[in-house]
Amino acid sequence: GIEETICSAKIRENLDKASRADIYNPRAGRFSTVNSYSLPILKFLQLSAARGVLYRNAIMSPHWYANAHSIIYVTRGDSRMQIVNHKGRAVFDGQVREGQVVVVPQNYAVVKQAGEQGCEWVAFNTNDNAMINTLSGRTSAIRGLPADVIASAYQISREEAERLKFSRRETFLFSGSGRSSRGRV
Amino acid sequence: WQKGECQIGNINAQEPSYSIRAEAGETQFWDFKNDEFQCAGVSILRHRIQQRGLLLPVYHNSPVLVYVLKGRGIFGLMISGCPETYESSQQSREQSQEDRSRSFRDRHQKIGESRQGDIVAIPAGAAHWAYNDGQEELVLLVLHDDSNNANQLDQNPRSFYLAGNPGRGQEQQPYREHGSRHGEQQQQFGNIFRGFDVETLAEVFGVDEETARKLQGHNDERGHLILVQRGLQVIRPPLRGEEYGRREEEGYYGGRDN
Repeated sequence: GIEETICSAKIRENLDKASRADIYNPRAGRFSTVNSYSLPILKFLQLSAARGVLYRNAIMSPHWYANAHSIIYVTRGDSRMQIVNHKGRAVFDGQVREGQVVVVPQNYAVVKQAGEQGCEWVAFNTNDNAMINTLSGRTSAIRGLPADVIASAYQISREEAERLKFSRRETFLFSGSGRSSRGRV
Repeated sequence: WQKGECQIGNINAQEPSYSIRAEAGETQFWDFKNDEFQCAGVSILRHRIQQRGLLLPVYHNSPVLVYVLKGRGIFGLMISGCPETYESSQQSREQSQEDRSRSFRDRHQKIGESRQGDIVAIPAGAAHWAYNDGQEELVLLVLHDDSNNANQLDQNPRSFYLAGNPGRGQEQQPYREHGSRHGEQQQQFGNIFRGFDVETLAEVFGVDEETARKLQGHNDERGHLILVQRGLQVIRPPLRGEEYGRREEEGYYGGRDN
């Protein structure tokens, strides 16, 4: 039965098609993932992949992968990336250009902001069902916290806590302001 | 040290080797570099949280099991993508304008209650918090399974705080000489927002830069366990006994209403 199972397993999935995007914001960009649910052979490989497109100056909100390292290769344009470790220290804050690779270790928090030409990348994740956690936006950890926990934790008013939770819904953010400061490495 | 190589000739009963104090309690750590813990691939610590003390939101690089040694509290686990199913109710028609302006509507993810004897399981990378709403100290014994397959980093336990300034205002108290090394490392810690620039934070949260700066907690000297002076206000169901009691008063079981 091998020819009916392994040999005939689907091993290809196109991630570039804009129409299959999992996250899409017409002003900011899109994000597509392929994991063992959409391509079952990845369960054997214990790997998954993602394709991201950020338009000019757009931001992908801060996030971390709970169960995977992420190896990012920029296919077009450039992006400022900030990567933060468990000590709250930026272990990377700089531009990543086309053709460059950045490794984001599991649990490290990362934020991306595209440059003037936008940014496209492909990411390989070391888990067949890599799980992303965002820090801002509709599905974020901050949004899941009670407002009073936020107010107490950050020493802000409940009104500020409410703004912090609900001001932004998106994962991909349009930024009209562009980048005012360049990263440092 | 290779996983599975547990060449231990002698096993000792272990006491905590150092502690970190914070505004609302302290956390005591066993030395994870110890041979036995390295062999088992785990690390262990104990939070002692005072009344109205809040363990700031944090996630770890490994799955965690918590046992409630003493006291009671509430906790929240933030799983990305899960809905905020605990919501304030709609304001009633009778509510005055003044009440309405005072009232605050919120919604957040599910909250759990824990008391002595409970085990709480927390997946790797899932942010969580805990609060002591009881009348006595809340003591939590916490096991990190650092060698679990879910952890793809090395076997060192790592805590990623989402708030506060875990390195500030903390006085490490080495019980043994080698414990102080870890305490000094803790002094350098900050929350993960500190690694991002203020302008980016303001942009992604849609707030002003002053609020964004507060996220970084630079001047916060309370540590990782903070005191909520007025008590924490969250949305949660009443305790079972209280719920039944109220329902009876309201006639749910009294046959007054259909």
